[in-house]
Amino acid sequence: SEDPAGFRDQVSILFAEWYRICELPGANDAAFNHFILQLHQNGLLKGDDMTDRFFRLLTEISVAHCLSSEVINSGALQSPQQIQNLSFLAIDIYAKLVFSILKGSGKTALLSRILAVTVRFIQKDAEEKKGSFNPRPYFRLFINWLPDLGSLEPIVDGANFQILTAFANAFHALHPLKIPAFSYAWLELVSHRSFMPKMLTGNSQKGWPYIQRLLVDMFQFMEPFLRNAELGPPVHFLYKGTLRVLLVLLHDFPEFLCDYHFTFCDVIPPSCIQMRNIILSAFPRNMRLPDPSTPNLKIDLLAEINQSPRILSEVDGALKSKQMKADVDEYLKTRQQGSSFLADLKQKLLLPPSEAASAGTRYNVPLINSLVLYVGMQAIQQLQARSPHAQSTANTVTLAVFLVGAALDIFQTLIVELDTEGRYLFLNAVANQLRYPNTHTHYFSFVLLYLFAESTQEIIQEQITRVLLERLIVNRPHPWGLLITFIELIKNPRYNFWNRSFIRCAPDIERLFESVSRSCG
Amino acid sequence: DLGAIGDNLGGSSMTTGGMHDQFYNLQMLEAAFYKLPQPKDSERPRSYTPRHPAITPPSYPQVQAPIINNPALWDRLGLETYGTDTLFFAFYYQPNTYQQYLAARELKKQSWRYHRKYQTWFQRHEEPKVATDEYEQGTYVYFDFHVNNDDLQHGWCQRIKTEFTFEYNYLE
Amino acid sequence: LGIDLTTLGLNLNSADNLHKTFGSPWSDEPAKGDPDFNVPQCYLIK
Repeated sequence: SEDPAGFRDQVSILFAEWYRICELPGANDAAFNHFILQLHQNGLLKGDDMTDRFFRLLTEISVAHCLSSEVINSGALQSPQQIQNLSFLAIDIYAKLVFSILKGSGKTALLSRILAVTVRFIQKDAEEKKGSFNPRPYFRLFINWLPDLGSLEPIVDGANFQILTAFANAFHALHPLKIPAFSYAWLELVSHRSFMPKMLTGNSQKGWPYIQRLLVDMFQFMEPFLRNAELGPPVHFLYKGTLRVLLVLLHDFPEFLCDYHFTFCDVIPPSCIQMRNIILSAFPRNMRLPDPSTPNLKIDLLAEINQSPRILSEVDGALKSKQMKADVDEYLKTRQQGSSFLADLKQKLLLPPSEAASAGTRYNVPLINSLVLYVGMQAIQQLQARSPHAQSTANTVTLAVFLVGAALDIFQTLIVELDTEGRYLFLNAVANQLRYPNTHTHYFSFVLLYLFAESTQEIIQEQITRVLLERLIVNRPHPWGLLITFIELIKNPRYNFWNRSFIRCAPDIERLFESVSRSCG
Repeated sequence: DLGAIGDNLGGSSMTTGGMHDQFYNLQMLEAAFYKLPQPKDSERPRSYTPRHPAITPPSYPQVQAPIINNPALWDRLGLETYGTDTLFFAFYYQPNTYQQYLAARELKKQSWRYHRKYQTWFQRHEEPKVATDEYEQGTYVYFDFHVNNDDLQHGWCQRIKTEFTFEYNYLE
Repeated sequence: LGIDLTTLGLNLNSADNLHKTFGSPWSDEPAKGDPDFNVPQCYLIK
């Protein structure tokens, strides 16, 4: 509904008054507080509809002022690359007003309200302006707020965290799939040193799910564009920026990447091997990884190999959403030979044709990922249940027990029944568990090697090799469990690797394997 | 509402899943590519405006030398040999600046502790007589400003305070 | 084959946290200007 008559003028007069106070030399808190008291007395800060109108108009005035400064420059011939000089004076003054209001009140509810007004304003502006939307005024607004508000004295316990989550929710409401024209500014704000690290430090990791959700927002936006090997300059620029953010996370917060690897692998396309390797290479900072090329390395003697990794993602989410979990549990428990469970499996992993086109694959990749990891986790649990005393490692539980089991039936059915694409996605789901030393790495490494040894079709052995190799020939980093598995495959005569014809299927492939065998010692 | 991640990752994660189609998204991204945030968009001048600027002859430097914000300088000034006056000067006369922050850090390294309520730095003169989870009690040195009414002498000094209770919730 | 990630301007062997000087996803320079520090309110003597 329309603003009350004259309200807009009233707000711009107040804003001009605030600007004058700020520009006074040696302006002090008393003048600020007096002005803010007036706003309270005018009923503008109650947190009601008038409050929303007040801040929306202030946003409009300060953004318009900022963009009007751009108009002046456009007289000069403007090549797209030429950077507009914008004046952020009004934006900074407005940001300071919000900060001054909140500093005194300590009420995060008002901040949430102001952020909601700001988000709606940006969404509307982006929808109206489309290609001519300019994200920079809004970027500057948040750049003002994040360091100041994010470090406000916690007047009430946990106030800081509430402020940070208010920003996290605002960023989620502005994510690239909603406002693609805000994508670059958005990633810079989400990864800002006054925000992301604070969300990932302290507060007993309560901030982790928010950052995970924001990263998923980023990956989901890029996913369709990253399926192609060739990226246009805008996408490549965004991709490189995301790599930088992931490297900061890998270096400073590896446990965060470890614990959410499953979710991230769902939204990173299989073709983004290096980006996925960054996530899979993360390992807890207190862990020391033995060099994979150590001769006769006995990984099942490593203490960590018996510890299950922490997984914060909802592993069985996709299984549940497709009503498959009960059938899987039933089969794992009873291993009913007669049941049609195994026979129907492949069909259930396919996407409806209507979704296949936009998904870029005929298969439901998150469902395959969920099935593989969930089944593996159940198998590991069964193993640990059978030999609680020795904290199961494969060499304490006879290999036979380990390898037979319902889980292996499922994996063997998939590896034989699926077509090349399906098998590739299945093997990817398995290879995504080859990370730092833990029970999953151990188990899925066995599964891959077992499927290689037991399969009668060379195409399967070739595809297993390919899935491992394509993750190794990309630039570093390479996950520890991946190296361990590949070295075992090429060194252990049980797999008869060097007599497989496919390693000589072309001269450059032959050379590739020779160089690999040299580098793996 | 965080649990929704699992749901919207169901079948649809491989599609754009968003409000617009891929072509629109790419178009908007390309438009944004020419309006990237610039480094100066993030620079916020932490201009230090002295409250009571001392008027100095124009021949004096009119802005602070950049080295004053170099942590290495304050590591050196924090050495015992240089005493604490410089640190206290920076702390009390350069409010809300990086050097104030660095000076405070050096004072802390020398086991000075800032009392939020008295806005004064205290240092144990000897082991406290009483120490509980909430407070400690004993004799302390503290850095204070004093005014001598008779001879109008005034200035900063260090004093001894016996039987002082330092409540930890006032410890910054 | 991906890219050589050491060319992105981040010192991956640094003993310190990278996020303190992380300037932006678009630049391979560490954060410039005043480092991020916050003076507690109680330091601002009334």
